[in-house]
Amino acid sequence: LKEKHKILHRLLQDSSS
Amino acid sequence: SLLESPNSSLTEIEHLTQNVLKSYRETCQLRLEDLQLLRWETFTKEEVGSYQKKSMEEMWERCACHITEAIQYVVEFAKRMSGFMDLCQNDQIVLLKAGAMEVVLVRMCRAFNSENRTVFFEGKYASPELFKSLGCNELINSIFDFAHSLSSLHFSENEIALFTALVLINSNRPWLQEKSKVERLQNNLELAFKHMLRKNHREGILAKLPPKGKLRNLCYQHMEKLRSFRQMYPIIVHAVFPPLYKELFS
Repeated sequence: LKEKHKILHRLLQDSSS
Repeated sequence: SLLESPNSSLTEIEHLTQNVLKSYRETCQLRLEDLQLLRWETFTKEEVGSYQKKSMEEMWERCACHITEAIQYVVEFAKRMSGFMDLCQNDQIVLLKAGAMEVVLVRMCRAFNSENRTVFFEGKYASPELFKSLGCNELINSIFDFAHSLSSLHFSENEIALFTALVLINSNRPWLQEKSKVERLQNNLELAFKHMLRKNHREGILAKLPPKGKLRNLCYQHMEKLRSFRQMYPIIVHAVFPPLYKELFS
């Protein structure tokens, strides 16, 4: 699922937002 | 601890409530006061006409961008919610993939004027006719009907905060890996929501909340319309639609 949702995964990982 | 301890104390529920309200306030995208101030600022006939003359591709792209922006705020809401980031990455993605658009639709009722059936769009309030060039009148009317029915509940900001948290944290979503952890968070959010309603003598709205299938159906209709649009304009979707929108809906 992570592979298919790279942008969502990146948004979730991004701690600066 | 909200995901692990067998029973939650009232203090824990109160902390969760405060956390959800704060997360919502920080990520609500548009301030209610601003939306209320512009409540009667509607598009002129000429402006509506000019939107109706836009090509289907341009109108779809605009709407896809607005939906994507709204969804980014929902992702941020989820990230700030106690317990959400303690779920496994698979389940975070499952819940957002299934629930982000549903939360956007619920949030939309704040930007809806039920007295003239208009919604805030690109700086003013717009009637369903403005979206004619999208080529999905039935879906647009269903979304307006939904916003109208939700508006009749006169949700407070705090009620929207907890209700949308519950729309997102739904242990019945398929493909969850740690269903019991999601269930636990959902139960605590339900307690928090009911506790707040009881405190404000608003339990009456519980029976009037939209059924879960209603939101699911609107999201399904949106994805079906996107599928038809994509068949007609595959290059447009590929080249200019926001990547997050495509990732979530196509």
